[in-house]
Amino acid sequence: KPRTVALLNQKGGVGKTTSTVNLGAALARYGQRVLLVDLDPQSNLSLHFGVECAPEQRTVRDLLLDPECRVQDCVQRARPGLDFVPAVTELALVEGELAQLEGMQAVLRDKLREAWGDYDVVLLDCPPSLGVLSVNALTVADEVFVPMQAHYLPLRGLEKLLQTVHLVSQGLNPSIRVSGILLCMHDGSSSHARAVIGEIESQLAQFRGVDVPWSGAAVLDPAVRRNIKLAEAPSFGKTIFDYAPQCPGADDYRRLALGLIDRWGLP
Amino acid sequence: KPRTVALLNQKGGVGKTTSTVNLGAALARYGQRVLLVDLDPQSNLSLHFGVECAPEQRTVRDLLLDPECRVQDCVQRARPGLDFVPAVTELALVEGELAQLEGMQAVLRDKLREAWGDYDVVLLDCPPSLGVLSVNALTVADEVFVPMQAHYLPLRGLEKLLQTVHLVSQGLNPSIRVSGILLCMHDGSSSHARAVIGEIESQLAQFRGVDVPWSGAAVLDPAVRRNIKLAEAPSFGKTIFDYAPQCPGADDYRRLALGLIDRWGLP
Ligand SMILES: Nc1ncnc2c1ncn2[C@@H]1O[C@H](COP(=O)(O)OP(=O)(O)OP(=O)(O)O)[C@@H](O)[C@H]1O
Ligand SMILES: Nc1ncnc2c1ncn2[C@@H]1O[C@H](COP(=O)(O)OP(=O)(O)OP(=O)(O)O)[C@@H](O)[C@H]1O
Ligand SMILES: [Mg+2]
Ligand SMILES: [Mg+2]
Repeated sequence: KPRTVALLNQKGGVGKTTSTVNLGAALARYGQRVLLVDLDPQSNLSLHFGVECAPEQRTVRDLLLDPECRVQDCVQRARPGLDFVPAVTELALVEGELAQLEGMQAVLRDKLREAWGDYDVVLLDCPPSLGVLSVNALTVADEVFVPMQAHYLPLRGLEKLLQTVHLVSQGLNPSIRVSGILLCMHDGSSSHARAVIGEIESQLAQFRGVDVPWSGAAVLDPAVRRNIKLAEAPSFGKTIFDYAPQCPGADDYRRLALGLIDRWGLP
Repeated sequence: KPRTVALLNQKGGVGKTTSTVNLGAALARYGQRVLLVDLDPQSNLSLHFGVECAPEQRTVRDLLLDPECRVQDCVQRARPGLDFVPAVTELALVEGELAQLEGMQAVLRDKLREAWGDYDVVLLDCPPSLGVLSVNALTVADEVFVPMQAHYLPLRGLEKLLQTVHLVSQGLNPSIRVSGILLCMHDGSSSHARAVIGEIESQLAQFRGVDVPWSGAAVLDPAVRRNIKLAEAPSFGKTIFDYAPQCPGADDYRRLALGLIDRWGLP
């Protein structure tokens, strides 16, 4: 089974899509076979690669609703070793459509299972909510990365997110783990950010040794620093490695990727 | 009828809540009677005032689902002249619960109508989606402000947002208008931001004189500059005027409020 990670935070605009694209691209540049799945009706992941879906292009909506549709039918090649399954705006209707299906939370897991042999890593870009699309991601993921800014309002959403993962771990996916908080748009010089990081670490420290999915969670290293080049790259349909390979943003995602390859024991 | 504005952008983390709170607080400091409504299950508006709802506190969920519940039953006084209706996490279930009701999009409009005499301005803080809660806001609003960062990915969501407002203007609320784009977390020195503003203005210019709800829309002046004090204030349950009244963020929201009082011809 490929290492499967959900990038999830119901707080909006925290860096989920930017991290999915650039972490995925960094892992692919280090030789891993990577699949990205866009689960957000805004289709920002697809836009990041400059892809507007042609009418006959199959998307994640077909994958979830059409029993005959397989991952291989939807996959697009973005870069060497980097594939993705695009989303469409109509994905927003899927919550209602899936609700009629038996076992609607496990549809994505069953579909991805067929493609396990083709990939080493799968990254799931979640929408800014904890609805059925995000639950589908949690049902198939081995681990969760929580992209967030070290600000107060995003911090407050963390409890609710952890509760949702806990619920999924008690039924749909007992082995899911929250491995880390991925700090994005980070400004290391800000005392507010340092205070929020202190609060995150003390919240996590309370659960060491307790039987919860986030007992081993920590703030991932390095933080991804704020860097306008990361916001510019998608307007050219490029990853940060195509657009500005020497900028701090590229460095941060490269170092994160190397840390993960080491931690997962990948070749 | 009070001037009713929806702060809406389905793109997450663009400054909707920060603008609702601080624009509302600025208008109240200039003597207007202001009501803020938190329509986001994340309840960031309520958190911004340091309010965690007590179990017996009525919230916007009661307002939408309980026919007997009135605005006056839910309102909390935040500052002199500044009231708000809090949200709760269970608001996320409202989409399913409202769906059974006849005329589910107009529930908020009918409830707010009773309180029209008490307020000069009503600001609606929307969740990062275009579902039934946001449609309820569009059904009662006179105008829409679109908070956004001058980045590429948020720009791409604008078309979809305008389409949704258009749909509402063709049935539920023919008089709704998109008055402006409220630039938040703005970095005036960035050439990327200037390029995106140019793109917004040229997209809007194409519709001058055309019969669409955004034919008169423009980028609002001033932009709200990026300023860490705006992100710090909510951790103390304060508006920017309590926390750092002389900072650039306070100046920007004061100037926006004065411009609106002038434009709306308020006392
Ligand atoms: N490290 C960074 N430095 C500067 N800008 C960034 C950085 N990371 C992301 N951005 C920009 O911030 C905005 C939000 O990022 P992104 O879209 O990745 O967040 P998201 O969590 O996926 O949002 P949503 O909740 O809407 O899906 C985008 O305009 C993006 O280009
Ligand atoms: N001008 C600004 N300068 C610096 N930080 C800001 C500014 N405006 C907002 N923020 C911070 O950016 C983050 C996102 O802002 P906010 O929560 O207001 O956005 P939102 O659009 O309401 O998000 P959501 O889509 O989750 O409801 C918050 O941490 C907030 O404190
Ligand atoms: Mg995203
Ligand atoms: Mg908000």
